[in-house]
Amino acid sequence: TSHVSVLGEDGSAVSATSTINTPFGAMVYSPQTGILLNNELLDLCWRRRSSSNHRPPPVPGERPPSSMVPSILVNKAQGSKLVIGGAGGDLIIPAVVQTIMNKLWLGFDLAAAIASPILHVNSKGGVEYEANFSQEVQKGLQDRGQKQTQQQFFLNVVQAVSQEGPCVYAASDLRKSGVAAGY
Amino acid sequence: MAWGHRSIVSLVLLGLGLALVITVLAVVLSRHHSPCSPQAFAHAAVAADSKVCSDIGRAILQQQGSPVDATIAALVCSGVVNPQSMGLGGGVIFTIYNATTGKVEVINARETVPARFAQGLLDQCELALPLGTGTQWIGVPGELRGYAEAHRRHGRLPWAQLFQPTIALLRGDFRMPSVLSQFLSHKFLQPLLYNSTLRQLFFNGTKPLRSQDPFPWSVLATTLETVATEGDQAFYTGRLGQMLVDDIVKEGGQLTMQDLATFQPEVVDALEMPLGNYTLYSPPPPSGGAILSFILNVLRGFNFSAESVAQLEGRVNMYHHLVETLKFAGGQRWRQWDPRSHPEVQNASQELLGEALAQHIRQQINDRGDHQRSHYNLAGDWGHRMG
Repeated sequence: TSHVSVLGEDGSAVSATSTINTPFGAMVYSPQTGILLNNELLDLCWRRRSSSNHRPPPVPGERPPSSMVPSILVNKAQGSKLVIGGAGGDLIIPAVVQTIMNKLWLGFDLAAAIASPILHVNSKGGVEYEANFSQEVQKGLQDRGQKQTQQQFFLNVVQAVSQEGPCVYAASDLRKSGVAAGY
Repeated sequence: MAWGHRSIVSLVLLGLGLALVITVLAVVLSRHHSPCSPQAFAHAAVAADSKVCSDIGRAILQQQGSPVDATIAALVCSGVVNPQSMGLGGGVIFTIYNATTGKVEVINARETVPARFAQGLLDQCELALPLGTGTQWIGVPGELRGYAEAHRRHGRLPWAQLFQPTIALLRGDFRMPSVLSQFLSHKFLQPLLYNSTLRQLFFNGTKPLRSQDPFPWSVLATTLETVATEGDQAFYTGRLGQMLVDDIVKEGGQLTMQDLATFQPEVVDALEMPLGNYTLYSPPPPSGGAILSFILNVLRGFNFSAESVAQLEGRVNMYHHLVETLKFAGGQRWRQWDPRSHPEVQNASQELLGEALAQHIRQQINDRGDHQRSHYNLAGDWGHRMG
């Protein structure tokens, strides 16, 4: 998955997330067109009724559930905006949530809000910590009964552009060597 | 009396003089002291996951392209620089804010289930994890239709102009991007890639291409040139689509030209939820916007701030509430099904944005994190780690 955030001169904005789900998707290549095919139907595997493990069969034309959240936050009174989205499968939502909290509630600047290590809660309620996540906080959470789970793959990536009055800030995730551009 | 009158006049004049000096100072200082920090831009910006693609997006803006034009150009580029992450064989979701109208719309061009698919497909889930390789997992690609619809509704520059920068990139001395080369040489992925049809693109003999190796991908440049001149129709009803379908069928897939021809992106209003002084606009199911809104709505009620997390105990407390809220969100994922195919979940997401559910969840959160999974309605597995 890749995410692009754009803010134009007139204040219009676009948040767009595009996806090949898992690295290289279905790993099927079309040599005549040069196109790699995604494995989107894999996302039907997560579609279960809330109380059972039953998965209803696919329906032609159905779109599988997705963690993609290209979003735009607008504060008309202050002339502020945050154009944000992320990549990384089921890490997308926790990564975007923690970036928004860092930026809007904790007062981080945009780059720091994105760079700050995240935590993730897996489907069994176990807590997974990205490398460099505060050891003190991890200890404090364990004292409260939170169960820690090891996880080596953290492919979360967030891109965002923010407007604060006359000031425009843009940040791409250094986890994927991203660099933003503006003028 | 005269003396007193004169002194009042002088005081008034002095006051006026002072006021004038202060005003002039304020204006001069404000001119020099910009309210923006050094890394700010003055007009516009693009944030993509590579410098070259952010630069391509910015150049489109500077050619008076619309933000949608810039986004499309940056996405086309990202499909070449980070093909492990996205490309024309996938799907895209746009959330678009129009500053003139204040309207926010979502264009969902995620792939759909084809008319025919492998029998017992979902019985293969456990076996397929975590990567899901093989033609049986291929949906109907929506990417280009999504670009075309976004451009039709919000484009300013000619369609072809959005593809030129990436075509030039590919037609030039294109080298293996560093991030891509890391994925190619990853010990877990490399053998899978070598044994797939991607070997012909990414390997030199038995070795994957390394960072900065020449990376000739001229067949994709030709595809982009065809799309640039003939539009997305070349893919969805023309010879590009036919070539794609032939290649997939050759590998055992069941995609048809009919699947491509009937693919339509969906244009809907964004979900809208007040979040303090902001309004959060996000994509509705089957995307994750309702879950994102639910999490932020619950957490907003705890009023975290820089002050409240200044001490360690405050940070632990905030992350504890985040973890508990993420667990409750996991129990709500069943609401993300596609409402077009599952009428029974038609309005399930609206409840996620409501204050009643948020308040109810806040009351379920206490100082302990070791409740049973049923406390959060956490069912089976969900989501994959990659993407």
